[in-house]
Amino acid sequence: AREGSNGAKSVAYIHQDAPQMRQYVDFNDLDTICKLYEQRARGLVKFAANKVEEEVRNGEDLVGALNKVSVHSVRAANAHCHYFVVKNFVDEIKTLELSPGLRSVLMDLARLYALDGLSKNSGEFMEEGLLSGKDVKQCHQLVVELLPKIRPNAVSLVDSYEFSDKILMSVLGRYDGNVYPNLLEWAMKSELNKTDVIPAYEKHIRPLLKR
Amino acid sequence: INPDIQKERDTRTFDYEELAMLLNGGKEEREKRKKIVSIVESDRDYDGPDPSFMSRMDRFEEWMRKSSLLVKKKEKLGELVQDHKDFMFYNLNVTKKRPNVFFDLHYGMFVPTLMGQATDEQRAKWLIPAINHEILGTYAQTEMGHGTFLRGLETTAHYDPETEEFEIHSPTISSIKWWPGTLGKTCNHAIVMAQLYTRGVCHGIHAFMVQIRNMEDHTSMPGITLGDIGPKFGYNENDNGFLKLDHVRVPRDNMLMKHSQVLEDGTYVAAPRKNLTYGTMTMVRSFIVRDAAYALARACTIAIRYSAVRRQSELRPGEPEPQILSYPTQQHKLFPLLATSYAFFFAQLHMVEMYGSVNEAVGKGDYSNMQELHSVSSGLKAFTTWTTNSGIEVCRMSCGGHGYSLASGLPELYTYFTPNCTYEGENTVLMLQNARYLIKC
Repeated sequence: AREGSNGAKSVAYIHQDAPQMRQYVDFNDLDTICKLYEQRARGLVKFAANKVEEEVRNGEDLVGALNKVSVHSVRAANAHCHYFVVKNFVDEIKTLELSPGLRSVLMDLARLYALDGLSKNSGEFMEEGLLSGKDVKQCHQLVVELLPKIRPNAVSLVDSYEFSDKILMSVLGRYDGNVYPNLLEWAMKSELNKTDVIPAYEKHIRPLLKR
Repeated sequence: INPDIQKERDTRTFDYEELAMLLNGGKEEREKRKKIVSIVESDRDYDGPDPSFMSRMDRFEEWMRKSSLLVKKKEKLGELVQDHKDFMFYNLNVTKKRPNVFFDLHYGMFVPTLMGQATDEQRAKWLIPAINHEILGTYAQTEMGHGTFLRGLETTAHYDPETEEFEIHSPTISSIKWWPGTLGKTCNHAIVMAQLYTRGVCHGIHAFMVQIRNMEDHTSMPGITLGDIGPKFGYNENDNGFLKLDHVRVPRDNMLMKHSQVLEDGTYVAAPRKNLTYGTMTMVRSFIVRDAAYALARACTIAIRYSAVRRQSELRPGEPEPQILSYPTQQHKLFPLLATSYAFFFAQLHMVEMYGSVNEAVGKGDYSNMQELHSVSSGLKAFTTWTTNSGIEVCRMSCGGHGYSLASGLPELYTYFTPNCTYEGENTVLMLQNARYLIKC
């Protein structure tokens, strides 16, 4: 509580009351999705904190209590970091001056990131009473529906990082896409390809064959 | 250009230039980066054999050749390379993300520790020679038996007021410094983290400058045993090393005393904040978040481009084999990771900016946000590196059999990235540090 009132922004949400859950979750609204992440993190942090208090009430000292609760604590910290990354992503896209075309593409990426996180961590969202089984199914479906929206831009989205071929050092990831001839050329550099017949033939293969 | 990949580029629905500028720091920064890339790629001195086919010793020597060449060429770069950020980008293009034995630990930890923890006199003595590469430094913290838990470090530094010296010592086998990059065979100086004792009282870990090799012939200094820790999962161009100190004496001024001091008579003057000693680690954790974002972006670049080129199976009998990027299962593996790389790109911007502003405030004596920075950098470092680590493996698996070949670049990207999950704080321990702060709140 002290930290929150002193203005530590990244944890301020822990002190707020959880808003009343709605009957219907609008997965098209990124703010709603951010709220879900916030509530999951708050719930898991409070669960861990309550467990610590419980252990202390049962006679453990604080150090022992924190250690006993550490598995829950790691889940809580993970949920907090996940919330931080999702919210930061959404906030950045809202704040940046972007053309409508690019904003729409980045928004789709943010939705995919957030929905995929809901889908993969659905147990924790359900545990906090934030999503129902039906919501989770809808979420899985929305992820699948977003994939073809990303598809036309996928190559250009990675191109935009502008990693040179020399940095990537990957025959498969070449900018020109000429993978197969270069795979052959790469393989020819192998030490084993220096001669047609390897020295091990005389030493091991021939004696075996001629025994 | 392969027609399939060209077709992909023709279908985009956004302004490529706009996004490329956003991801590369704006128009001017992007232009500068392009020029730097062009300078490195047109410089034949930097050409060399493909590392995939080299032995460890050959790799080590080749990367040392490139690293030393880079130092020599540093002065000739002119206005194009104005600051440390530009220079590190130049370095990245020369070393291709493999270790630069004269830069990574030297500029990544040795120099920042001097900047953050040395007094003005100490900076005058070591910082300029360090920047000019007249001395080569590393940062020796981790021990064979102790890592993330710094208070458990065993190396001792006892102050002797008679001679006004510290005696630095490795009292056990497990206290031998173990892991620091370039410690084994390259560096001649190390900042050694040791438990400080004055007047019989332990004051916790503090940083000490120790000359570890002779400046004339590079032999180990008396009382010092140095070596390479052997082959590793990755980073085999680097001589990650060990250091054993046998009652090594250094003058009193060799303790970095910007925050806490030991006076001539052995009086200890504590720092205003105990965790100021860990400032270098917080900085490095902040930059690891950036590394995680870029490593995942590189893995996605490789896997998505290849998935556009690769054709496999037939959806319906008689039809041509589709690009594997067209299969929903392939998209489901790769597109969430692509989205994650963008989420991490923005997270690293926030993290680096936050580190800069808190560090500036600390310089002015305002420590109010240090705890939050420590918590955020610990949590995000763990969260992003875990995700990136498993994400690179998913990208490798998405490239079928060719992903297993070193030709894909993915095994090496994976092995080079993996240590991020355990160095500068083991991830589970960092998550627990983050959680303690949350629970306290």
